Amino acid sequence: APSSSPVALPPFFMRGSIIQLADGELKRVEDLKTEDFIHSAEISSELKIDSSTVERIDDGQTPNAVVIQFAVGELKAQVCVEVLLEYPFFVFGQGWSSCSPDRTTRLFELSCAKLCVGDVCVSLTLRGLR
Amino acid sequence: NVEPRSVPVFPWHSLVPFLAPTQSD
Repeated sequence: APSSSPVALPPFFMRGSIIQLADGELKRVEDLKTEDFIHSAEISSELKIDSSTVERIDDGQTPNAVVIQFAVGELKAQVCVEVLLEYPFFVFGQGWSSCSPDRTTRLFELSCAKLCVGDVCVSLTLRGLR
Repeated sequence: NVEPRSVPVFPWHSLVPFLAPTQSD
């Protein structure tokens, strides 16, 4: 079970937020591409991109929350996170996706696809962790 | 084309969930 309650959506998901890539380039959050994450992780000494596949999406403990179960990395380690419906994840080759694209668009003006079971999300782990 | 001075700049990794499969299961 998830260990903590969902956190409020942080400000950097608001459309127009300025994001700095690992090479110093600045982009708006809505303009980020899969390659930006991959390239940034490649030149990071500490962080590694993992593929995290959505395996289940269940209701959370509060009305606006969901519990998402991911299979992380090559070993498909099971990780659950509880987040707000509007929390966006970046899906490989697709872009921002959330469990409630309407809410994400309304609250943050960030265009989203619907996050579905089987989607493969960008996630991070520390290099060297096993 | 992007003015960084008067607006906050967030690091790219802030946007990515940190899913570390190292917790006890």
